[in-house]
Amino acid sequence: LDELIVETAIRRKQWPRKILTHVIQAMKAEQE
Amino acid sequence: SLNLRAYEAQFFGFTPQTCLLRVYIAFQDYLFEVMLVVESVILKKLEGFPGCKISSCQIRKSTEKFLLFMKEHFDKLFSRMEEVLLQLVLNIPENVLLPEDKVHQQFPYTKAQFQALEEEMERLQQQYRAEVAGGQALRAELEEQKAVQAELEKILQWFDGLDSTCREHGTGNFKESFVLL
Amino acid sequence: APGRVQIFTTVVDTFLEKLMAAGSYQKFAKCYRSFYKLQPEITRSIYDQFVSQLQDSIKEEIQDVKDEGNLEELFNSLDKIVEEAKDCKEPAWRPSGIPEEDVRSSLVPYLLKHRSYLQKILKEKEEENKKLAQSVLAGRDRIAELQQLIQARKLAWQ
Repeated sequence: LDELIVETAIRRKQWPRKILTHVIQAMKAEQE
Repeated sequence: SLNLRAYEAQFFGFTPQTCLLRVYIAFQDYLFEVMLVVESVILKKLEGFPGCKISSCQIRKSTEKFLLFMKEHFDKLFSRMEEVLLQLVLNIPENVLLPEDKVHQQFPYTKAQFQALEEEMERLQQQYRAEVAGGQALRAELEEQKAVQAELEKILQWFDGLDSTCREHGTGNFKESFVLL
Repeated sequence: APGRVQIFTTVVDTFLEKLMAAGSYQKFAKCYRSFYKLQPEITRSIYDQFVSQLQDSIKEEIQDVKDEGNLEELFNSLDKIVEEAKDCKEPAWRPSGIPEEDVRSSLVPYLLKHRSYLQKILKEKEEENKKLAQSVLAGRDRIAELQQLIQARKLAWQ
């Protein structure tokens, strides 16, 4: 349980940034 | 505990429970280790008194008695310490938002608002594409107009040429002009 | 208010103090009564060693935990974050447990930026097309004018 909590918390912290990177790339490509 | 303290884990990178469990086990190990050292020192000292009647079994019983007593107090004190640390140190007050989540405070978008924003962007994109197409059509017509105007101007020049030819030769009536032409 | 580092240290020290107060020399001597009767001085020095050894081990352990978990830095930065939030009385946002929901807000600032970019280029394109449309209309008028001129010339000749 503990590892799951830490794993989930780390994803909550890091993944929005990762997803954002792809979204921003997609937007830039669209703009180009 | 009911409260998984996932938000604290997001900040600390470990759950408060783990941290305190780690401390508890370490402290407990030290307590046991030190007790064993105490016991071995006493037994060593007793070797210096061959005549005395204190057996190692008795010493072991004393050790267990003292350890039991210490362990009880240890657990009581540790759970109080745990309570304080969970409350005052290893906790994130409910009014506090971590920096990486600030965006939720600045843009608390509901699903509907988010969808509306996406639809608006879709519409803008379509409008833009329409404008681009419109612009291309307008440019195409401008090109066409250039050609048509050039043609029409050529015809007008032709008429001008016609007139000036007649003027140059000063012909009066039509028949002569026609022959000239 | 004392920071988290200070509270942590104080709480651990208090824990130690109380633990040692509970495991007093009297208690120790009472448990090891037979040995205490035989050698009271040695009992005292063994007890003193027991206390200092236990305290040192626990203090060392705490320092290890602090170093391992980088606790001091984390505690100080959490103090700062809490201090900055002192004016917010409302309960702050917390992860909903639905990733799709939680990631949305992170995207919004970029979508808004993209939206204003789209609005900008659409406006530029509209203005550009307005000018183009004016030139097309002017061109059409010009062509109509030329056609009329030609028509007039043609009629004159006819």
